[in-house]
Amino acid sequence: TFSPSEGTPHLTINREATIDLDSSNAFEGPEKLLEVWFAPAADALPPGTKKNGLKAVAAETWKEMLDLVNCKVLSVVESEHIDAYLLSE
Amino acid sequence: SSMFVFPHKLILKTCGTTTLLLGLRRMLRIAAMEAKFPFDNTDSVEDIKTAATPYRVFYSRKNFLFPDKQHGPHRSWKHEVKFLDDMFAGGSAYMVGKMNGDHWYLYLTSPNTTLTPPRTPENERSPTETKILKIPSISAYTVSQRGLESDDETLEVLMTDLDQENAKQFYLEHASAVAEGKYSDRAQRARKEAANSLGDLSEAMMNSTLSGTTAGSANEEKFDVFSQTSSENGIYTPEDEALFPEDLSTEGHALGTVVSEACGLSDVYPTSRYPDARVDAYLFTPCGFSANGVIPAPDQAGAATHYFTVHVTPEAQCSYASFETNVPGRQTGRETCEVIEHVVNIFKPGRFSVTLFEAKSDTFEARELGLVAEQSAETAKKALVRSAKMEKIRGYRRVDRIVHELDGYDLVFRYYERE
Repeated sequence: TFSPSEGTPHLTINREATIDLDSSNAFEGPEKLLEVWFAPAADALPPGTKKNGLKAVAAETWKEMLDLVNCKVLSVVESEHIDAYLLSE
Repeated sequence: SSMFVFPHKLILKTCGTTTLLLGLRRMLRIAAMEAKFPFDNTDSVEDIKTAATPYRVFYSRKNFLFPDKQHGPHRSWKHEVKFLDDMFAGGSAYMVGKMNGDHWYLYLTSPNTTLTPPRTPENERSPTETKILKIPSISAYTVSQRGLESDDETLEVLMTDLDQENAKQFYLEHASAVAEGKYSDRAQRARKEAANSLGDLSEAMMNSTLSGTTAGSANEEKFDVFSQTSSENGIYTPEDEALFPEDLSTEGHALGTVVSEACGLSDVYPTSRYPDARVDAYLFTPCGFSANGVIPAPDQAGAATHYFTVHVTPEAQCSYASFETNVPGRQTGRETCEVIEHVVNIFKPGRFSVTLFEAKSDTFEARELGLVAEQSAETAKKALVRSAKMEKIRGYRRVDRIVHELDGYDLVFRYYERE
């Protein structure tokens, strides 16, 4: 259904995280939403910051933070401007 | 749960009893260590306490269904505000909506203007693209740059009391049946196409090669995509992957895609209008659904990419669904209320709230310096018409409408109940 072009986002699945995943005990839907800005816009990063800013950080590094939050990465859609992580608790 | 990483900001949205705020310090440290964002709380980046200085922080949530089951700083809004106040200066905490009903919490800090670099000529936007009021005294510093991505707007629809008959589509059992019907059709078509293109290979041989349906035999064995080929823990074996694109190779993802299309979510931002859109969806066992959408702006190379995210808990005793997007209303070719109606029609909630966060084009400082660009009558009229349309969501009665003018943003909270 997609018409892949050069800028098409790319999906990577972490199969290991999906094994034996069971959400029978999920009961609290309402989410906690945190948005942290480090600059006013993607093209206004502070001097000295890596060219791609937060997108230069490896997925493995984010996983250390997500461990503190009690989330696992199921899959990632990487694109030029956004990396979208689908997570499970 | 979902996370979105942009060059300049990170959005983390987590359900259940996750301890989101306990990850915040590590996030700030990673931003300083790995992405080299500036920090001012230690002398050296090696110091374990080093934390990048955020430009701005937003934390929000709806009231929990089971607050006493939360952990750590999430035990209460008061705990969360204290946690954030201990980390950031100048934060403000709000509660929006009924105290004795559905309400919504928001914490935000003011923009940290010490972090705003003077604009270099090459990334200066052309005057026609944004309203630029050059302030000679502040070198190359333009009002439009202050805290504003272009089209910085976030819409969130938080739904509870979902119609239970409709919510069945977010259960594995139901979705497997839908998929089975759909993929066995597709498998049949794939087989025919392969037979035609291979020419001399007869269809019978093709059937045996694909070890699927034993076509025409007395005890015809239906080509069941899931039980036939997936190993005991539900993970596909290589033979399946011929049927699914390389990256839809777990049951949860494959069924998530089936549900995303069947329930109409994929049509909120259709690939006919957003050819490079990508939806990553997952159906949990035994139920529950999550999806992220990455929506590159159509036919504007290099223009911003936007996202949407959906999380669904279908069980009757705690039913909930959320939809969030920053795709600008004017880009979709539809009114914001039409997007809301589309989403609400998918989940059929008994009650829902809508928060619309819109960056204001005239900034706080611009107003102070008396440099506010007169908002054209046309823009004001459009905003009024757009707002009026939000009052009528088919099948629902708008109960509350609460407006907050925050530093740099207008926040409009609306609450609806089924008629």
